[in-house]
Amino acid sequence: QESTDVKDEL
Amino acid sequence: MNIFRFLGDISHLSAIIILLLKIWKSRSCAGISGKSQLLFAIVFTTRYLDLFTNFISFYNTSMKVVYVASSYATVWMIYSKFKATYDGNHDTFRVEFLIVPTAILSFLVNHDFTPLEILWTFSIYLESVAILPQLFMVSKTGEAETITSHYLFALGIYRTLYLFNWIWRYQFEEFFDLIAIVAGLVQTVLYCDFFYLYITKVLKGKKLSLPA
Repeated sequence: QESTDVKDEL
Repeated sequence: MNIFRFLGDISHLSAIIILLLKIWKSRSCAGISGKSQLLFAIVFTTRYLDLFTNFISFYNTSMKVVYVASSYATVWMIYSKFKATYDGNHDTFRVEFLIVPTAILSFLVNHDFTPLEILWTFSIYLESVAILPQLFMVSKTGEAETITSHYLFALGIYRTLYLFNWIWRYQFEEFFDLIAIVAGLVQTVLYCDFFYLYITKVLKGKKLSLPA
């Protein structure tokens, strides 16, 4: 999963 | 969400609360680096710009609001409300040596050349070194109040726990973000010296004193 997807980490 | 990330967030939140309470209750920010707190305020501001455009969960949004609000409140207490107790003479780390290289690096190494992504990348890089002025100040004064060392321990442990969170996510979610992982490793390594002193001294009831 590319990390530019939704950033769900704080 | 996994246990490591949750414990990491709790540890981060408690560090922020410990610091807020220490300054507010003692009405003093002695031994606290205003520069590090300024850098944290920049980190949260540049990282959570999607606060209003990107709803993930109530937990995510509320934690972001708390982080941003408390970081600004801490900066305000240090540079305004209790500025008489701010120890500027020992808080002399040149933050431009942290901001400029991380800003340049965020333009060179990122996942996507868009404003939001570059700002997020900058906040990740900056967070990894944001504690340096504080650690520098502790080494300069040669000691830290016990409450300050608890603050630093909680803050250091949060990103250490996030490293386990990324191992977990790589294993079970096939997710990994190399930028966050490398920066998180750097951030954790910077605390190692302090972790050693904290565990060998503070946990034995002694005061944290660094060989100046």
